[in-house]
Amino acid sequence: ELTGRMEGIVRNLRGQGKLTEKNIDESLRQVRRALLEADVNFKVARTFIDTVKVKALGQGVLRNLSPGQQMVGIVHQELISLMGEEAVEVAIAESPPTIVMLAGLQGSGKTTATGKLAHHFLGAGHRPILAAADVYRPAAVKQLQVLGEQLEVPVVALGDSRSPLAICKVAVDRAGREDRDVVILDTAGRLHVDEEMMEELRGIRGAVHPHEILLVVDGMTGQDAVNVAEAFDQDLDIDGCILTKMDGDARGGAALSIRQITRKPIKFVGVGEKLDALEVFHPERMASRILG
Amino acid sequence: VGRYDRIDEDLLEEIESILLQTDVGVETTLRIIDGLRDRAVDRRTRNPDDLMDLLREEMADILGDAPAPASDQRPRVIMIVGVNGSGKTTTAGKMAARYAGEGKKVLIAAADTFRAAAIDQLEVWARRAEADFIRHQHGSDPSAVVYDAMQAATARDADVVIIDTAGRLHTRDNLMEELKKIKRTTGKQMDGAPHEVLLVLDGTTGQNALSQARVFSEALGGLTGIALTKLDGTARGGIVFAIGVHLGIPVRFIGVGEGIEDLQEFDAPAFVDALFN
Ligand SMILES: Nc1nc2c(ncn2[C@@H]2O[C@H](COP(=O)(O)OP(=O)(O)OP(=O)(O)O)[C@@H](O)[C@H]2O)c(=O)[nH]1
Ligand SMILES: Nc1nc2c(ncn2[C@@H]2O[C@H](COP(=O)(O)OP(=O)(O)OP(=O)(O)O)[C@@H](O)[C@H]2O)c(=O)[nH]1
Ligand SMILES: [Mg+2]
Ligand SMILES: [Mg+2]
Repeated sequence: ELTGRMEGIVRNLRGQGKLTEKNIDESLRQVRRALLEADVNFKVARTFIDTVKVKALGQGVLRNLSPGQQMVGIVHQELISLMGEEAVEVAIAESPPTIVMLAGLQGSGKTTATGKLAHHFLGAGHRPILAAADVYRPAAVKQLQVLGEQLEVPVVALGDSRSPLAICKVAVDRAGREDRDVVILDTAGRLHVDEEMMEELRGIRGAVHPHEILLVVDGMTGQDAVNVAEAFDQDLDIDGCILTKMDGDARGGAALSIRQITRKPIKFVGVGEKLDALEVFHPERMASRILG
Repeated sequence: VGRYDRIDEDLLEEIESILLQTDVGVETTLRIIDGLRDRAVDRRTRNPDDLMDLLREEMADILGDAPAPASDQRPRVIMIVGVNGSGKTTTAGKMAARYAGEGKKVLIAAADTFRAAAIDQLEVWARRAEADFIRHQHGSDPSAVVYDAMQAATARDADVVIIDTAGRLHTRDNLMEELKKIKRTTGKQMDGAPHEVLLVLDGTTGQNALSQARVFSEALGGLTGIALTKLDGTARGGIVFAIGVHLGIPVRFIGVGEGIEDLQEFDAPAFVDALFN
């Protein structure tokens, strides 16, 4: 189950009696390279390596493991514990409706994730209603309406309204009147450096008080993941993240960067374009995928 | 190389960390740093400013400045491809507007017949760009749309045909086959088509972009260029250096926003400068 660079570490430490600072450093150079190739952020990788080095130095001699196996074991363990818990659920509000808000960069998969979450909640016996709060992108509202029709779930859209805030409020209000116990707010893609658009999100949050704010991040994101996650978290205090498009062959290092910088859980993983293509997060699988 | 001053090695390390943080990738970064050392030795470069100039020169060279494939064939057929959400439909709209602004008659083909409201989205762009628009029903065969568009382009004497395709992961063989069929369809209708196959890459993408470029290029018998989008954010798009080194595919356009004007022709020296700012 060891491939690539991790296997190389075990090989290179063959014949060494125990872990020394010198051979630890050499192994960590290879680990760092593996992390960078997997799109882990440069500074996040450095912090991770420093932590692992301390643990390796403090490890002492383990009779039944070779130094190489020890090293890989420490790296794996540290990565898994950083990845966080398995399958953290969306918090259901004590008194309905539970309000879930999605946010993220352009094209990350929010509208599709809105549909997938609705499908997920339907499966758990809930009655979702969706808010089409992207008034900017051409046919964004129509896109969500099509998904709503496929799921037989109502979609709130205000014909000529240019106010995402108004749309979200109406959706929450309708949830109460139509006995829908989950509201999912699909927002427009935006840059974390677009002050006006980030203010719009803060405004929605302040007016509607979502129980759950999820950052939707494209699984193939590179070094920039840290900037995006940090900014959205600082502005909104997100509750977690959905990592999308993981049905491809991107290594997904963005996951480690997001975890390191926000300490918030990755709750779901998108694994396809269909509305049932949403999985709960598995930290061990993610760790293996990143280490390659 | 032991003749280096300490300052140079420190500077090289700083350059390395900048390149890595802009998604240039480990292997290509090492290649660039080694190349820089060689150039510096060749030209006996010592001071940091001159070293940075050498670096900019080396990196601009990697990106090249190959002009778009020339052809006076009419219509010019441009196929737009790439993974999900990278900015293809928006880029197609911007390009249509650009050509229309040059007085060209543009026809847009809605070959994404799969994703919810994809055709509606592209139709808005066609109206904005004042381009002709060819569409079929949602769920129909994309190649049939393209066939229809090629026929219409001839009948209407269009200058440019822009084909927007559905987003697809390069790991989906059946979807890559669908793309090949679209390409064949243009070629059957017109010798030499498509004249351009443009890969739209999201500027925030990491190392996976190299794999995307490789697979799309292999499937389609080459890519004529890349459109690198969303550079108005904080991502730098350094992955195009890896693509330049390994595949030699040039960047033709960059996307710098969601508006119709937010498309720029690629300027390598400016791009390299932005990387270091
Ligand atoms: N393969 C795959 N494609 C996905 C996944 N999630 C979303 N997509 C696709 O990614 C593209 C973008 O998805 P959208 O839901 O429109 O993204 P968005 O974040 O709402 O985009 P904006 O509203 O423009 O910011 C579409 O083609 C989706 O079908 C996933 O997990 N896997
Ligand atoms: N900020 C910014 N956003 C962009 C740029 N180009 C495209 N976008 C946005 O990215 C999102 C996705 O764009 P689309 O054109 O729908 O992408 P696509 O590749 O056609 O998506 P699929 O067809 O679903 O695969 C939209 O919200 C666009 O407005 C750009 O250069 N800058
Ligand atoms: Mg959307
Ligand atoms: Mg599209």
